[in-house]
Amino acid sequence: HLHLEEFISRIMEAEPPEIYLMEDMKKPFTEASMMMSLTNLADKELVLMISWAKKIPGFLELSLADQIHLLKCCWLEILMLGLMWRSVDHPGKLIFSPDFKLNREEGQCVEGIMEIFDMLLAATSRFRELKLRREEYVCLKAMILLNSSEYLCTSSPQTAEELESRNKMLRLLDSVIDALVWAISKLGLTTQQQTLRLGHLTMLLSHIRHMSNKGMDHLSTMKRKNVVLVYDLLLEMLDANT
Amino acid sequence: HTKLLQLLTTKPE
Repeated sequence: HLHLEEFISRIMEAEPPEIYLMEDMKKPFTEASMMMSLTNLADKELVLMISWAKKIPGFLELSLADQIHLLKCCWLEILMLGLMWRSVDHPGKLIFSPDFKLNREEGQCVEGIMEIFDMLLAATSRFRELKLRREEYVCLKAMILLNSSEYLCTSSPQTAEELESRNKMLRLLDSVIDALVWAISKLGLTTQQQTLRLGHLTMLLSHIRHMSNKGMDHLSTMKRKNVVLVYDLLLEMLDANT
Repeated sequence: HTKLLQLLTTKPE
């Protein structure tokens, strides 16, 4: 039951450090080389994402099964929101990392990826129009972590432990929503403008879910066609969704 | 043990 200000500063502190791909980029890209760079980066980011989730106040108090379930559901949405945040001040570019920046045309070499790049660029422009603030961004990311639809809408807890974990998760979601409302209230807007902003920001979450679903299909197709070798943590996270 | 489980259950340094 942390004060909102403290809650928000804890999730700000949980932010992962900047990550570099650290590969010799050979341009022009081939389908295989671009997919390899993208998956290598994703694999590194996933390790940091797990440390990030553990620092969200209350996350480690959920049952281990729920922690696993939530991360397996949302990982690509979280990666995509992070990508959009890094790209928000660079119109027309996707800043995967400081040493791995792509424009939409470069997506041409990977079958089916330009469509996803375009969606990411469009959603990034929307965040640019809205002038997304860092405090809002960290709240949205935590909301994505806790917003598994399977979890909230389809599973009914069977045991006392499951029920307790679900209740904790809902309380945690309350805290994150309160924190987002609080962050918006600091912007000097009228009450009506604050309500509209909350609506616009949260509606973007459905676009992020949609892009994540498209991205997941794309990655599993690339894996099936042996364009890229998916291994380790990324494989585990992908398999959970296919 | 999966890698995700392993990363979740290791104590932060």
